[in-house]
Amino acid sequence: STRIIAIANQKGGVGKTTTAINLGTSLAMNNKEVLLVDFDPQVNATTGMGLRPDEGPAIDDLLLGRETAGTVVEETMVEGLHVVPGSRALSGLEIELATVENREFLLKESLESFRGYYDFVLIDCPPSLGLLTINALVAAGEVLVTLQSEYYALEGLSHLMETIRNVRRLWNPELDITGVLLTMVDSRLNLSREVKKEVGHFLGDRMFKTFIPRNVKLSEAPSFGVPALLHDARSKGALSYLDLAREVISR
Amino acid sequence: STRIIAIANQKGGVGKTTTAINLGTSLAMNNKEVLLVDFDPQVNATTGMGLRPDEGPAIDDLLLGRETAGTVVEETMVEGLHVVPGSRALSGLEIELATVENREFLLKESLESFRGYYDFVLIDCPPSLGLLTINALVAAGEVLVTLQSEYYALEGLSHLMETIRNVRRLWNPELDITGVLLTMVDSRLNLSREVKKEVGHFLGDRMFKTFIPRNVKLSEAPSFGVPALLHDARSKGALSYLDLAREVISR
Ligand SMILES: Nc1ncnc2c1ncn2[C@@H]1O[C@H](COP(=O)(O)OP(=O)(O)OP(=O)(O)O)[C@@H](O)[C@H]1O
Ligand SMILES: Nc1ncnc2c1ncn2[C@@H]1O[C@H](COP(=O)(O)OP(=O)(O)OP(=O)(O)O)[C@@H](O)[C@H]1O
Ligand SMILES: [Mg+2]
Ligand SMILES: [Mg+2]
Repeated sequence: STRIIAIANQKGGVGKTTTAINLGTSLAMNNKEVLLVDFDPQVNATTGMGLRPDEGPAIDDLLLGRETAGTVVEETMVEGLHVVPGSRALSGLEIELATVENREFLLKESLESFRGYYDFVLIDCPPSLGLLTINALVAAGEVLVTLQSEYYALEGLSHLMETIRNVRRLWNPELDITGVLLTMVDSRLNLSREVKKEVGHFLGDRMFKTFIPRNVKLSEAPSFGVPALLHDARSKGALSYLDLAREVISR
Repeated sequence: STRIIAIANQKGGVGKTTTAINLGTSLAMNNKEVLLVDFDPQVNATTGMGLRPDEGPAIDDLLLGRETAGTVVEETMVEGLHVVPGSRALSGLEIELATVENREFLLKESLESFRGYYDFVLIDCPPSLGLLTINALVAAGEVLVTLQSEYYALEGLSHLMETIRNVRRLWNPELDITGVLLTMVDSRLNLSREVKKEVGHFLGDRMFKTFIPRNVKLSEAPSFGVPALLHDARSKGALSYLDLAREVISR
């Protein structure tokens, strides 16, 4: 069966795209078939994998029924990792879809035909709790929350959890939390250590044991259009995502 | 006359709120009367100034005509810096406003009555190019773009500039760019230095001479509900915002 995981947090810049790309790659390296869906109009997951957005069929074509599942999927340089490219046009969709009948279910319906072909489908979400992220939470069976070890990121967590509960109640009773992943952890800083302690207290075993350290190799890799595991496989950043993949597989 | 400045970038986590709070504080320390408008449903600019969101009248009340300008303004611990508190309810507004007649002008109309009372009005924007940010770009006379010295942030810049041009053409011919501010610069990293060089090349004198270094005091301050200048006035982070204020005043 196919696990569909939304990677979400409305706080901006907390490592959603970096996690989608590097967890996707690590799962593929563990012999899983993985589909990465770029559902953010910034199209960072698309360019971060070396693809050019808005050149061929993309996620908006699939959502609006202009293309079928088979025509939007692109292969990547990672064996076993495919991508549904993103599109800038997604940002206009929020307003266009506002008055459409089943607006919360469009992505869920689009992804149905991928079930059975992939072990994992990862959905990279934009930094908001608008209609795009709601669609991702309705389409997914589980949510992986990336949490930067900073004050503002911690502050937004309760709003995100409230939204997940609402989606579960209104549209998707199966929605589960895969776990909360601490990102950009700098163990030398008090702030990082304090946030880590406080979150552990508040969330307990919903936290992944793995955390992602702040590591420049993770932020350099996208400029070469490759995941960190292809940019510098021995870096702390790349290795921490391999650990995360093993933990996700065993959950 | 009152300068209305939108602090914008759809890329998440690039220092918009940190700049709104600390530039606002620095301008007030230069004897300017400043109003900070929290236009992001994450309400970080509100809590970062020690105020409690969703407790009294806020920006959504002003926008929808439920309250007047005089009743939504709150004083802060910084002399000369007032805040219009944000509201989580803003995130629902995007969908609600989708079918309203003059939906792009609602903030502009709401801020009219503040003209003449403040030297500066700073608008903290959410990480998207949706209706909220469009409203801010229509209400403002100028845009300050915060740019993190990272690859994905650089990639999104052309889309932001295109949006600014569209807003200027369609709704706000006066819209100017105050400047582009490099944030979280870590001069030890190649990536930071490379981005800085490339942006200088691409943008020339639209770049502020001042840049903001990565400095933990800037990310610690919000957990105390105070701007960095009150948390640690001698820190590199706080001092760089004083430099920025002088540069903004002289532009
Ligand atoms: N562990 C890390 N160490 C160092 N840099 C990182 C790390 N994780 C992500 N980054 C960098 O930090 C920035 C923000 O990360 P990323 O873009 O993945 O976050 P995001 O949550 O997807 O942002 P958005 O909200 O805009 O979609 C990027 O420039 C990325 O390269
Ligand atoms: N110069 C800096 N040095 C260190 N940390 C910083 C700096 N500027 C901002 N930060 C921290 O980085 C994180 C992102 O900054 P901030 O929240 O201001 O960005 P933003 O663009 O407003 O984010 P969003 O897109 O979610 O609104 C915050 O935790 C903040 O405290
Ligand atoms: Mg992203
Ligand atoms: Mg912000």
